[in-house]
Amino acid sequence: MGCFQSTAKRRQHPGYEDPVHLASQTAFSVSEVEALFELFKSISGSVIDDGLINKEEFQLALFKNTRKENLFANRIFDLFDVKKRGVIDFGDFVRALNVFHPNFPMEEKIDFSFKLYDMDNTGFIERKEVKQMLIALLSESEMRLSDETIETILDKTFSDADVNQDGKIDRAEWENFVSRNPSLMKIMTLPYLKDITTTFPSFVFHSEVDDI
Amino acid sequence: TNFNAFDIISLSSGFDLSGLFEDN
Repeated sequence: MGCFQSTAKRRQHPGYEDPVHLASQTAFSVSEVEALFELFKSISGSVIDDGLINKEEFQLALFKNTRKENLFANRIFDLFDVKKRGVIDFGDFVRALNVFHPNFPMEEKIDFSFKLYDMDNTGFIERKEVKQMLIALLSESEMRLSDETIETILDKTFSDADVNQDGKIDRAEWENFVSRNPSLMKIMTLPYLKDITTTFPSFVFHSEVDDI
Repeated sequence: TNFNAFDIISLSSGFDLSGLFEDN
């Protein structure tokens, strides 16, 4: 059904992987991986039709425009870009979305969120990084807070999270902190990934999958 | 304030990936 694309043509896409293999590595079914390929094709062909998602195409898909710079979307893109080539291939795309699947282990979600906030990849979430992210969010939402208020929020956050008070949050401290503040992990789960073929039928419609 | 910084940061639209699944 829909627009047919042969398996041979699909294999020409860089990073294309066998859906059965990808489904065996992830919480997605084979038909869901096939549907995700249709989505991937649409996003990866939106600016340059090279079968890879670059940062501009990622932003375009998220925000429907390419001019909206967003620190956090950039950070998510960087973590999706496992091979650090500045682009996301299909295998990376499916495995990265899998992290946000409701069935993905919480321990690994915590790990991903730690890397997300450890922007300088030092193995610690440092106060200067948290301040930078806080200021970015305030700017994004056009909220104004005095510098004194920002420092007070940082003081409170680090007095709660930085148990050994060395000025930075390590992996164990982060796990401890999110276990006491489970709402912080909400962004790491997208409930609709459990049922993408019915929640987002628009891209599935064009899939050649029969078993949905 | 009762907020911690991560509560505030997690409000960013950059974390909302639902746009990926909507029509491009």
